[in-house]
Parts: sequence; structure tokens; C-alpha cells
Amino acid sequence: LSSQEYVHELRSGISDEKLLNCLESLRISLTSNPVSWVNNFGHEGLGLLLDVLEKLLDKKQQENIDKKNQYKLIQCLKAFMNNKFGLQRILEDERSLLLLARAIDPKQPNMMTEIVKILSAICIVGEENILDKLLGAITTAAERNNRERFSPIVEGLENHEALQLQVACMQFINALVTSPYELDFRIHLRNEFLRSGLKTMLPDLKEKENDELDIQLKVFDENKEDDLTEL
Amino acid sequence: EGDETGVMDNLLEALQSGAAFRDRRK
Repeated sequence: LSSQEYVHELRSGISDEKLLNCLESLRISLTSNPVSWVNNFGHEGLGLLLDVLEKLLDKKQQENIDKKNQYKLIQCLKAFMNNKFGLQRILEDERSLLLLARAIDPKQPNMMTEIVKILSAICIVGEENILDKLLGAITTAAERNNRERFSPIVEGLENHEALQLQVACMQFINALVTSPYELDFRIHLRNEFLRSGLKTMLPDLKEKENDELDIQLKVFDENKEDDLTEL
Repeated sequence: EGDETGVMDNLLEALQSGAAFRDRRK
């Protein structure tokens, strides 16, 4: 399909299996076509993808096919962002951050792993105000569920059956905590995570002796020590 | 167009290896 045909398909309001097939095909197209193709799709396509994601998130009772579609849609967004144009589009669009934050669900570990990785990358690459936008999105998403804003991320860390999710969550915590220019703000974010349950989990995570997790735990400790020295 | 793709892949690799955080501290 051409980029415009995907736009047409998404605009037509397809759902369930038909949507899943379309999204899988789109993911492959976004991965394998030149950047110009992604640009063409993105002008209208990004908004349509976000519309579909919002619709899925707004469903009171998600069926299995809705969860599959949501995961596939996140994979499409990730593929869309794998070039400067796509990444810039997402960075400029506060709605995309809010919807990604709302899609964080510890009960869907594979999808959550992808989302927190994407958000970590956004946090690292974005300009100065991206942290505020990201924290705003996480806070708003958590408020909708009457939860503390960092609870879902810490809950992802607690899932010992999903090591990749634990690594991705620790990575996201590092991306957030190392972002502020001001020392006070870095310490504030770190302490908020520690109070949200991270403190009691750190010894267990260190005992896992996994190389990827150890890198993130080391980053966390080193930055904490540096900030204490600066303080 | 080749040098414009792989942006996300590179960022994720830098995050995973810890290099992204070392760069920040410098």
C-alpha cells in the first residue's frame, strides 16, 4: 500500500482483526520504506494513529484484540520515530506524550517495555522543556487512575517474570532523574521514586546479577553519589 | 536518506549501554 492508502484505511474507522492486519502491514512499511515515505504518511497518519490509540484507551473494557491492536500501534509509533522527522513530530505533539503515558500498563509487560523505552529516548533527546511535558503527561495519566504518578513504573520493576521490563523501567527512571538541570529537582525526583517503592526493591534487583540491569543500577547509584557530593 | 534513519535504534542502544547517561554527566 502507498502511504496515502494507509491514511485512507485508518480514516475509514476499521477495527479488530482488520485494524490489526493494517497496523502490522504499516509497521513493516514504516520500517522498510525510505524516510520520504514516512514523511508522507506522517503528515496525516500520525494524527490518525493517535486517534486510534485514544479510542482504544478510552474503551472501558478492552478485549484481547484491543490489547493486540494497542501493542501493534505502539510498535508503529516506534518505527515512525526511527528517523529525525518522525521523532521531531512526536516531540512537538503533547497529545502523543499523554497517550503514550496513558498506555503504560504493568499488566501488559511487552507493550509497557516498548513504551518506557520510547519515553526514555524522548527524555534523553528532547529539548529542555521535554521533561516538564513528560512529567505532566505521566502525572495526568496517573491522576485518571487515582494513582501516584510513578506507581506504574515501580510496579513494572516489581515484575520478576519480565526482566526486560525491569531493565526498561530502571532505564526510564535514570532518564527522568538525570534530566533536570537543577540539583534540587534531580534529588526530588529520585526521592519520589525511592518513596514510591524503589528503595525496598533495589536489593532484590541487585541480586539478580543481570548485566543489562546492573548497568542501569550502576548509573542510578553513580548519579545519586554525584548529586550527594554536589549537595 | 540513510543517515536519517535508525535514530531511535541508536538512542535505545546508548540508553542500554549506559553511554547516554555518561554523556549527560559530562
